[in-house]
Amino acid sequence: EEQVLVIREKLAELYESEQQWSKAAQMLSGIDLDAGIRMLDETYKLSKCVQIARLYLEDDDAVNAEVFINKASFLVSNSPHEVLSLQYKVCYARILDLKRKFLEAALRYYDISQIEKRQIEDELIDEEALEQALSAAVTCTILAAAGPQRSRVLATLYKDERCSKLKIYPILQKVYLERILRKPEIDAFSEELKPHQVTNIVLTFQILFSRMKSNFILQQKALLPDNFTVLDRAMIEHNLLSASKLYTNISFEELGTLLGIAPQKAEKIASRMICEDRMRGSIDQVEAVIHFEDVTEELQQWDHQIVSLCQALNDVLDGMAKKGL
Amino acid sequence: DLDSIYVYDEAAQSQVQQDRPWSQDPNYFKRVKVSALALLKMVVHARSGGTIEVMGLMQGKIDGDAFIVMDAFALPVEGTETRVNAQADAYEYMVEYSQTNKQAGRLENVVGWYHSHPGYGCWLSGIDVSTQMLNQQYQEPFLAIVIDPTRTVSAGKVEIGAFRTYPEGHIPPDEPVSEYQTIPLNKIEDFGVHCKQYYALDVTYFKSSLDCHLLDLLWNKYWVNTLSSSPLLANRDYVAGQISDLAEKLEQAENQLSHSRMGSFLVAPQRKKEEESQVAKITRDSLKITIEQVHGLMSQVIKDILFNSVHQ
Amino acid sequence: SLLRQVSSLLRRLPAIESVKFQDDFLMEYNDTLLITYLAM
Repeated sequence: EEQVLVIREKLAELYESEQQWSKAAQMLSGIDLDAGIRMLDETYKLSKCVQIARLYLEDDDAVNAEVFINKASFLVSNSPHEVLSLQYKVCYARILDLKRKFLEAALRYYDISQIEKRQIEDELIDEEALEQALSAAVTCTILAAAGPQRSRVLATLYKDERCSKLKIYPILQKVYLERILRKPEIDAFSEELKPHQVTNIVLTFQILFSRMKSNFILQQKALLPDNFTVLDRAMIEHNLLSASKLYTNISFEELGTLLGIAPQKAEKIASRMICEDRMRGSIDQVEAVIHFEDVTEELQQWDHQIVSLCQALNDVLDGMAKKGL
Repeated sequence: DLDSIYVYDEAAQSQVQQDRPWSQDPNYFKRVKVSALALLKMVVHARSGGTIEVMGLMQGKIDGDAFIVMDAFALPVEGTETRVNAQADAYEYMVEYSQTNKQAGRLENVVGWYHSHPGYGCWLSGIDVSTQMLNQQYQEPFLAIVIDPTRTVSAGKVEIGAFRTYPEGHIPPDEPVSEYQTIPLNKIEDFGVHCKQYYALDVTYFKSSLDCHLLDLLWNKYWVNTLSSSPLLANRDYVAGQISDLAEKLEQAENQLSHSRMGSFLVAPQRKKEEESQVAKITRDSLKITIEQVHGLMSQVIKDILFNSVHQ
Repeated sequence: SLLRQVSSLLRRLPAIESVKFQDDFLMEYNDTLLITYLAM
């Protein structure tokens, strides 16, 4: 067993140096971590599981990576090694990201971005890495399916003053305030999603990202069955929700123009969101019109209208006072 | 002189601690002055608890027979009427908070605790009385304040009560009748048994010159809140609870009356008087609920005329 | 600009105008009158 283990580790090292990530991972996964004659200590097991998961992730192989991260999750809570638990967290976030569980991934990226220490054991962690993790959290939240949970995470990110320094902040602000995103803004955001090599943050989480060649968010450009990317879908749903706050009703012709898609497509997405109870409304297919419903009670809406009326009146009075009228 | 009350005279306070005038007279303390800041913090904290009782501590000083409450802070516990001495969970927090405060130059000591009674009025329950007696035994001078955030919203003014308990076995002189308040049926037992073990202090408020300036600015916006609030809407659950409580009381009174009707010629005049006062109380409660409802409706009608009757 | 603000302010009146609002408003109105009647 001992000799086999040494050979496997050596071979894995060689595969890794040649960037044959999955081969390296397979080589290491041949090590019998559970039974075996020798009792391996928990830390060794944990480090192997995380290393194998990380190697699989280099090839965006979330399925195999998840197998080893799940094994690691039984060991990580008792591990005193912060570096290992940090690696575990990052790998777990990436797996969720790859599996398009964007909201859970966002929460984990956000958790990672809040690391206070700048030195963990002998590894340096600097602002840029944390900023990247924060940016990934914002990206994943924006891509997550619109709904109350996403709104809560958006609120948390929007109130985090670090986000205002991110390039992605203008998008975050519009998404949080439920404003409609225009095509140029979506394209700019799409640029943001360009496969930015994770290695450009290698200076920071040495142990965590240094060999993650693929980008954080490659899969967000992946095409869905209906030939839309994840990004397109997220943006359209967001704009649809924003439109439902602005309009009482709208024809699918108009809605299609507003969203930049065909009217049939708009109707399909709207009907799915209504079925999933992520938007309130009804569709009149004969007239090809969607009627949005606002959950707030009429009487409460009335009070909101009165507040804005009074504010407008107050502004007029302030304006008159300023002009000495 | 508006701000002189905010000056803390450590020597004078230690003198008071030594003299302990309150130990001679169970009714020594008669007044409470609460700062605008402390009041706002306590009410906001009480409202944040919703229907859960919350609790916190108050910092301040003594001035003659008055407590001066300068500030308040929430305790990380949820006080509930079934939890004995919920603040025990927070002793460590309290000690640390007080020490950190002193390091930050805030010299006021803790002079009492506050907690909320959401929807059932300001008085001390059995558990509150035992908690306060414990505090008055070991942490004098100590005050108990109760806030009802739900009634605060419906009545449009802060429902607050300040209390001190009597020592064990003390027979208090006859109490001046305190302001009438509705006690829900499921709490009447608790209220009745202990209401002679404590007395209420007179609560007044004070504010600093800065508070005056800030509150004036807020006052400019206050008219928007008044015009855009709907008491009928905001208090639905509470009103429904009050009406159901009223119905239970009516039923109870009716049962008692029907019993006594059997032997009506036997019932002692005293008993008859008692039943009348019970029914009179119920009438009063229903009057109070109705008046608040009519007020709410009046504001809705005024808003309707003001904002909905003008057409292009 | 003031006149424009005043004009936009007036254009916002009535604050709300919908069948649903009328229903809710009258429902609330009747509820309160009922409570008053029962109290009487």
